[in-house]
Amino acid sequence: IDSEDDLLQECITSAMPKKK
Amino acid sequence: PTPPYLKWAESLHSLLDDQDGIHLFRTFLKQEDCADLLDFWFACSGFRKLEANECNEEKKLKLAKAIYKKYILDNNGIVSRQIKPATKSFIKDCVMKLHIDPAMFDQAQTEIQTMMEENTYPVFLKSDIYLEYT
Repeated sequence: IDSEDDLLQECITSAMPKKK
Repeated sequence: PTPPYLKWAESLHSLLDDQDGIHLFRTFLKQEDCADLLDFWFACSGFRKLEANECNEEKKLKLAKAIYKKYILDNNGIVSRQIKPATKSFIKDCVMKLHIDPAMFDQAQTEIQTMMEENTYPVFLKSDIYLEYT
C-alpha cells in the first residue's frame, strides 16, 4: 500500500514546477 | 517587477506555475476539505509526463491503477463527484482492459480544472488566507 502512495506522491511532485 | 502573489490572481495557471502559490492554494483547499482536487490535477499531469521519459509499462499501469483507486473509484470522493459518469467509465475501462494511454486522464483533469476555475480558484482569491498573504 505504501509503495502505491509513494508512487502517487512521486507522480504529483514530478508535475509541480521547480523552485525558480 | 510584478510580485508573484499578484500574478496568481491572473489565472489558475499562473497560480499553479508557482511553488509558493501552489502551497498557499493547497493550504486553502485543505481547509475546505478539497485538497484532493489539486493533488489529482497534478497527478494527471505527472502521469502524462511519464510517457515522455521512457518509463516502464509496469510502472505506468501501477500508477494508473493508484490514481483510479484513490480519486475515482469512490463515488463519494470530492474528485469523483466532480467528474462526469461517462468520463469515469472511460477511465475504468482503460484500467480494467489494461489499456494504458498517456491521455487517459486528460478529460477528467479538464473537468476538475474547469471546476477549480469556476469555483475554488475565485473563492481562494477572496479568501482570508490569500488576502492576508498579500
